[in-house]
Amino acid sequence: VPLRPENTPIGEDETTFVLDYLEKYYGLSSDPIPVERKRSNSPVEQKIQEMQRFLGLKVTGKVDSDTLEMMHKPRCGVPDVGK
Amino acid sequence: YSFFPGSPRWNKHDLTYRIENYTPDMSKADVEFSIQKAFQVWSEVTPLTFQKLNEGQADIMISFASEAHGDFYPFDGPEGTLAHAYHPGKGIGGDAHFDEDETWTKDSRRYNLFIVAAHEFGHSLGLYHSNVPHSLMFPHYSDSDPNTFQLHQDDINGIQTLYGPPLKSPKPTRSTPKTSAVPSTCSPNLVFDAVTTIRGEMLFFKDSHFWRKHPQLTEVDLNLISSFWPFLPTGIEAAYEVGSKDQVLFFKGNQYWAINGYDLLPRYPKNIQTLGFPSNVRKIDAAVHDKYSGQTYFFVDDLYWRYDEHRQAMNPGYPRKINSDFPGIESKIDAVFYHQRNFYFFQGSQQLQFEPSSKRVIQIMNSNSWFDC
Repeated sequence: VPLRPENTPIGEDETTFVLDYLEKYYGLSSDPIPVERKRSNSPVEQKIQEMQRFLGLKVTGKVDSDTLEMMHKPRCGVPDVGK
Repeated sequence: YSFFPGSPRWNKHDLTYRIENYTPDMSKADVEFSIQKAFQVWSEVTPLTFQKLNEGQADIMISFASEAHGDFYPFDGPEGTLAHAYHPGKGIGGDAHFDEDETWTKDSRRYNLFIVAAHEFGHSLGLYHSNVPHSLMFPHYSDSDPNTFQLHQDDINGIQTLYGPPLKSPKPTRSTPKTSAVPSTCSPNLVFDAVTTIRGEMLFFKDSHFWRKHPQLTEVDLNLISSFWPFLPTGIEAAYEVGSKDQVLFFKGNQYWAINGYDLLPRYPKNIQTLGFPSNVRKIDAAVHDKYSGQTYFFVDDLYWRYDEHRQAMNPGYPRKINSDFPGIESKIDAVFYHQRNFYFFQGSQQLQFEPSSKRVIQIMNSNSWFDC
């Protein structure tokens, strides 16, 4: 399967993977996000920024390739923030 | 570094751990050694000590499991989450779980159990994740060399905030061997504390370590005594195997321990006087069992005793002078073992092969000639 060209939107399965990761390690609430909240600086974007800040990545609030690559790295199951 | 909310920590320094089950990826001894070394990472920079229990409830229970395994955090198959652990507390508090769907190793192939366990035990002691990229408590697995592992200052600052620095005087704990300096296998001046056979292999003891050698194999394994037999002291002075009973006896001072495999036999350690030694004998220099005659020889300074394993009693007419029955063997003997109808006596860095049938020394070698240096 050819590599995805730079900055193409991530697929459905990756979206699920990203949301799982943020729930598991950054305390993203698993409650459905009200649509109007999506337009603003949504909780997902905040959590992505929190993760990028904690792991020393460029803080963009977007799931760029570096962020996605970091999310796929093997790690400890204990969360990075929160309870 | 960071702490769990509320900064939970253990309110005692002497902690216990128990390995509830073992991954099939590694030998039991390698798992135990990796776990013991992982605790040693933390005991070396704090007042904490870690003692291994073989049954019952320990502060830190260690297990391997796949997918859902009885807590609210199922594992996720190969890769992804490797392990998790709980902060100090009762019940599941402190416990560490390792994902059995990973491949666990004792070397730098993924995933090295020692490295992951050292990280998880940081959680078991109260550390949360650190955002310092090369610290042990950084969330992601690092392919560092387990043999040159060094704790990051950030980890040390974190754990010492919880428990303080190590006690000034060296503390006698199981998990921190007195001389953890690793002896050099091919040093020409290597002097052994004790040597014995065990189930076809030879074990050469020195301080807190022993070398394991199979006569037919060239390589030799170096291990911590405590990784096989955590109940044994360091500095073993004598040891011998009674193959017919599948037992090995270890001596230090006026005590001795009998083991079967990994296990200490009930009601041990015992006092050496129970073997029939006079009360003025306070320690044994070396011991060896001759399976053909059923006799065990104990060497103390320039004398030796002979013990009948069948009658379980010392033979009358002993002690006798060593050189009267072992010409060419002068006192004091460091160690001795029996192999293919010969006695191998160790004195300093020399090894003397003694042939009982001709009652003479037939070869003199370096003590570590078995290590193929």
